[in-house]
Amino acid sequence: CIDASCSEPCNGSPYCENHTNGTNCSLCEPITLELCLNLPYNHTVYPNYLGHKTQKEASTSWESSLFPALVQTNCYKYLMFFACTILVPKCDSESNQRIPPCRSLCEHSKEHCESVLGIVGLQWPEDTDCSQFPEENSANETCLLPDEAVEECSPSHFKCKSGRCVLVSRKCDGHADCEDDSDEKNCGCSERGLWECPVSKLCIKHTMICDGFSDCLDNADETNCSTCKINELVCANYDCVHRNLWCDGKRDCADSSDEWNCVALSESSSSLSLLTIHKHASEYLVCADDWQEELSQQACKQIGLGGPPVTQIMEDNDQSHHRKWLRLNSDWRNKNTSALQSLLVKGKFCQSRSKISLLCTREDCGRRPAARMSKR
Amino acid sequence: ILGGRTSRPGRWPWQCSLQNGPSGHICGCVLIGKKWILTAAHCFEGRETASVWKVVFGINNLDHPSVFMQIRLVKQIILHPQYNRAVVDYDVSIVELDEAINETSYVRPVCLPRKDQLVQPDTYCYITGWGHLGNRMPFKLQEGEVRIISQKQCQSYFDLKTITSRMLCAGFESGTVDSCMGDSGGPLVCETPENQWTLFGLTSWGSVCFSKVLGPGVYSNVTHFVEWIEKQIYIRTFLL
Repeated sequence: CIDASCSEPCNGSPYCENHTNGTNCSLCEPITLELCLNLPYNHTVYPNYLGHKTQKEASTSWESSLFPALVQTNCYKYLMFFACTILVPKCDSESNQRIPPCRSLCEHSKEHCESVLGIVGLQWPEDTDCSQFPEENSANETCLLPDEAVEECSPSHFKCKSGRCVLVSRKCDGHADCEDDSDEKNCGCSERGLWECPVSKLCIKHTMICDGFSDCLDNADETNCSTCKINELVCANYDCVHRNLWCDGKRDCADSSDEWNCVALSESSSSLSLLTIHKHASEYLVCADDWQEELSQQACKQIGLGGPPVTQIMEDNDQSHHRKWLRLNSDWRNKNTSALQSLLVKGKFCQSRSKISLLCTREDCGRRPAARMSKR
Repeated sequence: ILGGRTSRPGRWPWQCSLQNGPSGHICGCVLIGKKWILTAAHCFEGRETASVWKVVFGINNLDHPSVFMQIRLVKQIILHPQYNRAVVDYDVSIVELDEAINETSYVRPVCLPRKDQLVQPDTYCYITGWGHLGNRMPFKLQEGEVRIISQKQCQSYFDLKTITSRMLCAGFESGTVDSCMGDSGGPLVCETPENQWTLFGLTSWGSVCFSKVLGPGVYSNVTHFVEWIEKQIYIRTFLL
């Protein structure tokens, strides 16, 4: 900090502006570690007492898995509070310095819980030497002790009526984890602030309803999400768009769903399939008048298939006159679009009375070169 | 990859390396079309600008460029709109290359599954990548054979995390063969009876892979995302 610039991790720290030497420049930051969100303080400072330099590092550490597992054994009422004071130490807002737990809190945690760990062959975290923490009546240093209001369980735990903490994932899982079965009571979705899928009885968050992604097995969370008028169709994001705008080559739904699945191949008696276009919410055949091979290529590509395609012009023997046709727009080459549906327009009649059939091939994928052989 | 082996050049022609300026290899990726690759969304955390990335294909040894190597820049990055960085759900992204690759026997796309094509538990599949070996980072592409694990069984390994339908687990309880840091975004592929390799997973997350906590690896379930992937490519090819 001799000049205006600072080296990491002091960059941006107000200490640098004072032209100090740039040490001890960590600042208080809000606690984001989920395990410790219910502490009686909201700000922390790093490094912590386990040597982690950031909250991200603390969240993926061995200790952040160990303590939530250990707290379930009910070995010590204030174990989670102690764990949090070393994982996310309290930050003094004036000095930006960390406030340690009191030595007695550390010693009681270790005394009650170390032996439990020993049963499963694990060791108490090496960095938690209690002598590094001050005595609670130390004259020149403050330290943390739990008070009556301290939450014994972390936000990742459910507190049994008996006071024991069990993991939230074990609540309402059909197995009693609390001695008093309290983790298996009040298990309805609404009691847990969730929405219940009508058939599967699965509980989902309210934000998952009508979000465009199916979460109930029967898609119930994605039904009745919009009320479109009779001349409108519903987009995948539940907007309503006029039928005439459907498959016109322009995006009218914000998510483009009005332009999906516009080109398709339908069943035919021959090995080739009839090219069909879904436009204005109706299905059309494609008239063969002025058809070009490059358009067949375009159709296959748009369906997600490769080429080169085989095109067959088939005479239409349907005499019912109810057949709906699309014709190639005479000006199609000048259209600045690659969507086939936008090159076709409704026509009163098809002069050739022939329709387009195609055979598209799937592009090759997932093949490895054959292994080379060598004589032994 | 932990517990894998060095793979033969050209054996996994869809594997690519996503690289970022001077840092070099950041994540794995998978070629699914001439201009399109898939990778994990978390690979772009804090680095979402397309211009800082390049994609390397047809390479086995990261330290020795081969004659089969092709390099492309990134035109656009499409992160899944539901990607949740806190719980690493919907961890998938599509990347459009600035220019199509030339298909060779060293650079070829993998097949995507159909939207109803699920890989059954206990199927043996392969993971590949240049991620950590447990004691060092490799130069040569590694491969490992892993077993698909059911969602229910997988959940039992991860008490504090929810395994969603967007995730797929593979590996072993003992963690003997597993993906690791740097493999993210790379493929989990299974061979079909027709000898075609299909992409069922993208390396996403797991326990800290060289710690005492073991268990299977968690992959983004590609089957769940096929419809979204196809629609995104369609929109960007034909409509925008």
